[in-house]
Amino acid sequence: SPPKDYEDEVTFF
Amino acid sequence: PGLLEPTSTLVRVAKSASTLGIAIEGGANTRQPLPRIVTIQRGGSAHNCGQLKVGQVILEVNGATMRGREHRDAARLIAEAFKTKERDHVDFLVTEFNVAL
Repeated sequence: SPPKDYEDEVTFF
Repeated sequence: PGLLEPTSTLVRVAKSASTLGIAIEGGANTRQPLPRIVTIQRGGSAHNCGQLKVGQVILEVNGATMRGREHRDAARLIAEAFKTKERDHVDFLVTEFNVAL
């Protein structure tokens, strides 16, 4: 199954 | 020679700018189980400090482990560490190796 979209979550500070 | 021993480095980032100036990816339950630095923004405190690098994995923030924390939880901890008035710096324990020590 394709990786879940939150896999690529990026947060900028 | 042998396998390189993954070492960790404690980096103290002074709050020298209005932003920390990094971006992280990963967290528990993702293919990147510990937060990894993917961007360092010019002019931010991290860039001014000069010791953090893209690709480093963050093991601890101010002594609090990142292990087992989902992305949102890890991000909240980093944001609060930079925002709090209790300290004029943020301590990051980082490793160059993409391994969970």
